[in-house]
Amino acid sequence: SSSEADEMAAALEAELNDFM
Amino acid sequence: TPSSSDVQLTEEAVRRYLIRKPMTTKDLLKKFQTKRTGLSSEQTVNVLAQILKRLNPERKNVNDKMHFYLTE
Repeated sequence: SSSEADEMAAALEAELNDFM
Repeated sequence: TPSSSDVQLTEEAVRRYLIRKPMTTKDLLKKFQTKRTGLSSEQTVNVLAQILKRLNPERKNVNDKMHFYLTE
């Protein structure tokens, strides 16, 4: 679902937070 | 084998996409959907994060959204 995609994108961005 | 996934989340696959065009995290996640790779959501996020950290792609904002890209 798109909400799961949103959650995954948010989790990925959180993982990359320092890097980004 | 019939049970094998048709898409693999690898550094080379991510590199190919990012050389082709700038992509957001969401664009990348769409390319490696769990139903195609056989990975869990958590595995997908972790593996993709590791790959992006290694590739260290360029970043730019398009329409207020951060996009990653690579040049050859």
